[in-house]
Amino acid sequence: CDILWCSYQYEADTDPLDPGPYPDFCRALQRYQRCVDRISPGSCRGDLHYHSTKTVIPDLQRNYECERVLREENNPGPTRAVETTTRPSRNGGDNDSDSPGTNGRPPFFPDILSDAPETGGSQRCQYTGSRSFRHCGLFGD
Amino acid sequence: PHLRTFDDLFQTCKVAGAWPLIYNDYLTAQVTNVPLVHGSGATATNKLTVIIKPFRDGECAQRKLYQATAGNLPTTFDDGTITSGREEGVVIIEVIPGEHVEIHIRYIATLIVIRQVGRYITFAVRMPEELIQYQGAEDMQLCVKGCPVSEQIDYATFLSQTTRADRNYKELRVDAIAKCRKAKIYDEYLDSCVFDLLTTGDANFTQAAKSALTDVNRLHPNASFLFKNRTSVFENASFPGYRDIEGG
Repeated sequence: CDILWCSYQYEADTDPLDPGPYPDFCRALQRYQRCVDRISPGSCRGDLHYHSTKTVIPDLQRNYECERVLREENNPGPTRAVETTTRPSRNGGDNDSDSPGTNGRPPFFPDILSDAPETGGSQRCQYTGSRSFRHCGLFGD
Repeated sequence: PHLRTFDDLFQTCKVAGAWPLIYNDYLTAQVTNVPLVHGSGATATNKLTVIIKPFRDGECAQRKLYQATAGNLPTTFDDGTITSGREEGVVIIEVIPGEHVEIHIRYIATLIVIRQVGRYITFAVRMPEELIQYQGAEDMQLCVKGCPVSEQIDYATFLSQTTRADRNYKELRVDAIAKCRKAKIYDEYLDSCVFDLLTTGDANFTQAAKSALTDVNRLHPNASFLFKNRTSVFENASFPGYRDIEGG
């Protein structure tokens, strides 16, 4: 269950943002939702983090009126009700597929996490094996 | 350095010189550890070498070399490129200039995190279990086999010493624990932070422990269970624990 990866990316996305009905924040929620939707539910059976996240994201999107905010963002009129006064995000805030700190390079966090193939590129370079992972680290003295 | 293996063994080791962390059909990672200047016996990592091996006739990756050394954390491979393979199966990402670089290897779903903290290098990796190759009894991969027994340091015993000749030792230890706790470091990472501060006095190692904790929380598949209790080895030890040292 890769929910921690999705949550990490969401935290990185929203770290420099003020929560609220702002386009940057709503886009981060959208990314979070897409990432969670890519996870196979079977791999998260009994994982409270996963199930609560599935519930919380739509709640936040409703609370912050994200549907309207993003619609107005795409069709700006002369009387926009929502001020977009967020601090600039780490990634510039307007690239839907950027990962934290990628400086505009190709997005790879979702690629590694996702079972779904990326659009474009060769399928031959997609990992299709087991998604059971291990970690190793070395630090200090 | 302090090592968490693929099997979650946590060790403190000497391992001076060059040692392999991982070698398999896809990549090789190797560290070089040097003695610290003041003769404490401790060593730290001042060089990391990663070799990406060719995959699918160069479609996903060509052979690439990445080398980080103390004072130089490159954002490219040795040949100046930031990707490898016609389909860019490998990408280097600079997260924080001079401090944090990541190598993403798409076709094996592997992520390598390299940091420079102070004058030393830290390493973390997440890779699929099925790709880890055990090389038998002669295996030297630190990530797979851990450090040889002769290279291991019993840091718990070291930290529990109360009869050191240094009259200030106890005060130093209380101070080190306070600094590491203040940085919100816990579990074995707290112990290693205290150990490093006591052996070197270099506050950069507090940051190294904090970064390692960040990486394990991000990369370990069971991090939320791993740190459920957030206890150090001292909590259940027979020697004086942190609470005793801190006077309750």
